[in-house]
Amino acid sequence: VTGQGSINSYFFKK
Amino acid sequence: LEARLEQAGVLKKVVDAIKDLVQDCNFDCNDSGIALQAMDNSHVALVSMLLKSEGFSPYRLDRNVALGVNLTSLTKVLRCAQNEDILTLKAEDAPDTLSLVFENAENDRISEYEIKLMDIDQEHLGIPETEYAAAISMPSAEFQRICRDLNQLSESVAIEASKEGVKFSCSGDIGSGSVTLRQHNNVDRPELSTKIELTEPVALTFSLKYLVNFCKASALSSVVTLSLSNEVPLLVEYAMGSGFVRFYLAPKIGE
Repeated sequence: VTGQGSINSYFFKK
Repeated sequence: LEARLEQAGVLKKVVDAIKDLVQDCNFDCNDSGIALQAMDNSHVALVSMLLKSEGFSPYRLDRNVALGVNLTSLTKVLRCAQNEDILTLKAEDAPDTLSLVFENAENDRISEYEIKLMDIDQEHLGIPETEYAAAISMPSAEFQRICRDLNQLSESVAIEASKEGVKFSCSGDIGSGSVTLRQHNNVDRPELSTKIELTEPVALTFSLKYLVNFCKASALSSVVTLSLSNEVPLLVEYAMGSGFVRFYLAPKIGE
């Protein structure tokens, strides 16, 4: 395991 | 706003469940109830909470209002309430403060507190409707135990769901470990059942630090539901009688 994804990249800004 | 909750313990548990993940956040009050959405500082996890208006009696709201609250401050005030107290939240239209009134069931003690509110410019994220490949419901205490146990060995856990069951596994400097749960139905105590709904097998890796943190919501519900699809955030949901606390966690990438 190399990295941690961030939640903003999955959900869109309103 | 005037919202009366029969059991102060409900709000205490909700705030306890999220206060280590987020510090300052808006309680958005509208006709559907009191909602909160916030990311943790590192933008790895997101918490979404709803206390439905039906859960309050009465629930009176003249216009939508966002109450910017420091959760550490709110925790201090909520510690002054007994779990069984009746809790009333009150705020003006453009409030500087939130008023909390605690009354005991015998109606011979009334405690009144106010906390200062703040302006919080918080971005709201849209969460796409997702058909998850796997949905696992299990006792929340069991999920908490698995996360704590595996966190002793490693900082991350692989969750694999297949028709055989769901496997939580980890490996670290001192060794490795895994827990596999098979579907089973407890007729007498359904809250102790493990259910696995699967449309396709899923395997994802997550940070245990966050999962252990989410498990602080275990007091809210005896059942937790994990929803997974490959390459999307894990959804960990604690349902309450009239509301929910949901946590979303971005998966580890680049295995």
